[in-house]
Amino acid sequence: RTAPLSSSPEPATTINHNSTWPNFQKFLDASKGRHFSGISELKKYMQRFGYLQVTDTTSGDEFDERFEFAVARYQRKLGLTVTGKLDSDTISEMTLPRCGVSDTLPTSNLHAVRH
Amino acid sequence: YNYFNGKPRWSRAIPTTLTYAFSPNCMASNLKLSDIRLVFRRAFSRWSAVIPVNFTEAETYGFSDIKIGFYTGDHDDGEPFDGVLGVLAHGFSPESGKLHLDAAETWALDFESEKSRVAVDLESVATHEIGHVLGLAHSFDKESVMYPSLKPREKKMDLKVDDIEGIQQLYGSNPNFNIKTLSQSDTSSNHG
Repeated sequence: RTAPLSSSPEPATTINHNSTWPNFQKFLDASKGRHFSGISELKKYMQRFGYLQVTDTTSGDEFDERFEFAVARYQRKLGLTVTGKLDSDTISEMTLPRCGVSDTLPTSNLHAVRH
Repeated sequence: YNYFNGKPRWSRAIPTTLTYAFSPNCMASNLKLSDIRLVFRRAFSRWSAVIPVNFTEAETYGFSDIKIGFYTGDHDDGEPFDGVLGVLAHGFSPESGKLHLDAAETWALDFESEKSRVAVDLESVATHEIGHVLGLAHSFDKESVMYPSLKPREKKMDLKVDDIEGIQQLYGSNPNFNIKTLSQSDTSSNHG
């Protein structure tokens, strides 16, 4: 029996590109309908880069429908296979270092010109 | 390629010259200013080769169009940096001119002399952020400079067709630019 996702150690072969988002690996294969301790951090990532609406609930650790939709949106944008699950390709992409500018640029984006 | 909302660009008449300067107080601790200047000069030249916009370094930081600085953590623009890797840098849309890099990164001029496994290529990131400062948002063409992520020790500084088409839609083409001068690798992953 495999250990719960939230407590499973990282596989020895995993290459963590990132010191800021290293814990995302523990959500590998997570999918809708379950509670994953700490997944709210991943929700914050999705919110920061424009895949999850600011008005959506982001504090909880439920992998709910809205989060599944956000994951699918991310996968579609990045040209990944759209599964709505946190598969290895998706997690690998999320752990890469990146630019801080949002990918989807909502109207309220801070990178708009401020006068 | 994609644009920011409202498709902002530097509004002055084209051709034009934009000035840039480095924050005198916010620089990378592991690099010399002369090296940083050289890297940014090359990065700006990649964009000026394809559009009728020139870039020149200003003597006075406060009066420059594009203001470049290395910052740590919260630096009062609402987008705090997060330490090693994670977010590497951000650039603001026109005509803000802000181009900020995370001072906590191990910025590399070349990977021969910088052996760190978390080293990040400064010229690649500079080229990407200049794209934002000029008005390009993220592209999801994996080979493009404007793709949002960059692996440590990876270089991606040569503009691809996607980047070039995007920026030329905003500013027009540099009359001296010839798409045929791009190497095959610059064109094959895009529209061919």
